Amino acid sequence: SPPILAIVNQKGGVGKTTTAINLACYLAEFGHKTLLIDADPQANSTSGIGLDQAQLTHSLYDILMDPHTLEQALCPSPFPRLHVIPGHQNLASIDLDIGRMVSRETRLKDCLTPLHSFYDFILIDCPPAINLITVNAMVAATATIIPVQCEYFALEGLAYLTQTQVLIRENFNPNLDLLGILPTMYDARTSLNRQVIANIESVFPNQVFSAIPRNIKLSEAPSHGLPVQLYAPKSKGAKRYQYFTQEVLHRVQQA
Amino acid sequence: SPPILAIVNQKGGVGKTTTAINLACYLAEFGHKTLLIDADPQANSTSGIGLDQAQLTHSLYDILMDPHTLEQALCPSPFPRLHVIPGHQNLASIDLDIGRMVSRETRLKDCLTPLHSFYDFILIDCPPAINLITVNAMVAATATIIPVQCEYFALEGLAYLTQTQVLIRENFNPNLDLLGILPTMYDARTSLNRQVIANIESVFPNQVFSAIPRNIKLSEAPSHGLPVQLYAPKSKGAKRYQYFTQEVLHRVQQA
Ligand SMILES: Nc1ncnc2c1ncn2[C@@H]1O[C@H](COP(=O)(O)OP(=O)(O)OP(=O)(O)O)[C@@H](O)[C@H]1O
Ligand SMILES: Nc1ncnc2c1ncn2[C@@H]1O[C@H](COP(=O)(O)OP(=O)(O)OP(=O)(O)O)[C@@H](O)[C@H]1O
Ligand SMILES: [Mg+2]
Ligand SMILES: [Mg+2]
Repeated sequence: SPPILAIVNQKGGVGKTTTAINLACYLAEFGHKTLLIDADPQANSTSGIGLDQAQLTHSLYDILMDPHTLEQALCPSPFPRLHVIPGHQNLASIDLDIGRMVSRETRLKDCLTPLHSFYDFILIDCPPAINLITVNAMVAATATIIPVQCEYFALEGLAYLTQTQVLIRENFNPNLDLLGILPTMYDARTSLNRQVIANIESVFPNQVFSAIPRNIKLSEAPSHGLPVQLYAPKSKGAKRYQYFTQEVLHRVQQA
Repeated sequence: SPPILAIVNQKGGVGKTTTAINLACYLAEFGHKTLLIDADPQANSTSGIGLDQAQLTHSLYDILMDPHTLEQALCPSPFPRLHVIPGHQNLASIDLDIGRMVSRETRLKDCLTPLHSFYDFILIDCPPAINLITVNAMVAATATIIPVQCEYFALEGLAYLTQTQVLIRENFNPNLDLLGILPTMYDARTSLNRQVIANIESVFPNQVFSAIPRNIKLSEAPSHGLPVQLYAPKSKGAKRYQYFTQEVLHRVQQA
């Protein structure tokens, strides 16, 4: 199987979608065939990459309900070597819709098996919750990437998230690794950010990526439906996500 | 019934918890008996207000499963005139646990009825999702407050959220009002923020509160378990939440 990276954190607004979009686009630019799966009912990855939701007929929801719709849901993106499985608002009720099915935790993993030979990387952008969708993503994944904002509330949930990862490794997916923790919206001038990052590095030695700084170009890019590498290629935000992509490639090869 | 305000937005990290804590504490400071309900599995309102989760025996989860546990879950806060119903991680599975029950949408509303005479205000901090918990909060509420970060992704979900509110008004709660939209982490120097706020004001005329600026004291306060009015009372963040509380009081009296 290719590397399947689940971008997870139940804390909201920490940069999961921004990381998913920009990592996917840099991997594609570096020559890797990449699939980006939008597992969030908000479908921000879908719109942030320039797809028009009104034109899409299928989404991840349809695949989870009926795996035969995989081919119809898979769609090209505006960028070479990058395909997308779009998100949709109906994902909000998926816990209730698949909650009573047999092997409800492994539905996504089973759906992705036929795609392994087509892609070099598969990324999954997760919703801000530890629900059945996020569990499905972590069961299907070979590793997780955890974006964290260096503030108090973001730190609180980190212990619970890593405990969940241990449970999933023990019960469903023995190969699930933590690829790393990515500090986002980092401002080295604020002592809170410095304290939190020092705290994380002491708890997760050697598992913290170089921080992504707060950079306005990163929040402007999605309103143009572009990744930052096309919207503002010389910005600090673009350079740091390019460097992060190289760090990911390096860690994946080591694993 | 007293005003029951649900603080909602499925977009993550827009300032729901920061708004819930600081509004609750200023209402209590102004002399109003206030109940803050933490309906988020992350339980950030619970820890942000200084409660130690390890000491708590019950939470909102217990009440939704068995309304007789209301008295046990209700707890005082460190601040006069402010009580809390804590959140808990087990709320993450509530959709599955109450999803098949009769009148699953009105469980919270029914639980709160015995409390009406004790409080002048009830606030509900919601999780970043439109799930059964958020629906319960909107069914129980007399009005919603929608914090919005003035960025692209936050704008995308606003239409879906207001549509959901219309559906809830038609099917469950004819009195549900939109008290207002609160722009948060606002930086007037960035054109994206100015454009988004202008967009919101044109779509929701007369329903937009004065913006809360980005202010580091607001993100530092929860790590001390204090509302900003006690952590940094002279900060811009404190003054703007104080002014916002007065705006809320004014709008509630008008309604
Ligand atoms: N490094 C950064 N600098 C500045 N703004 C950023 C940065 N990273 C993300 N943002 C902005 O912050 C907001 C939150 O980011 P994003 O939506 O990617 O987070 P998320 O974790 O996917 O949120 P959710 O929990 O709702 O899915 C967005 O408006 C985004 O444009
Ligand atoms: N006006 C502000 N200025 C600076 N930082 C802020 C402001 N409002 C909130 N924050 C910080 O931004 C982060 C997100 O805020 P908060 O946790 O209140 O949002 P939320 O909508 O409750 O998130 P979630 O969707 O995870 O429940 C927190 O770290 C908080 O301290
Ligand atoms: Mg997202
Ligand atoms: Mg919150």
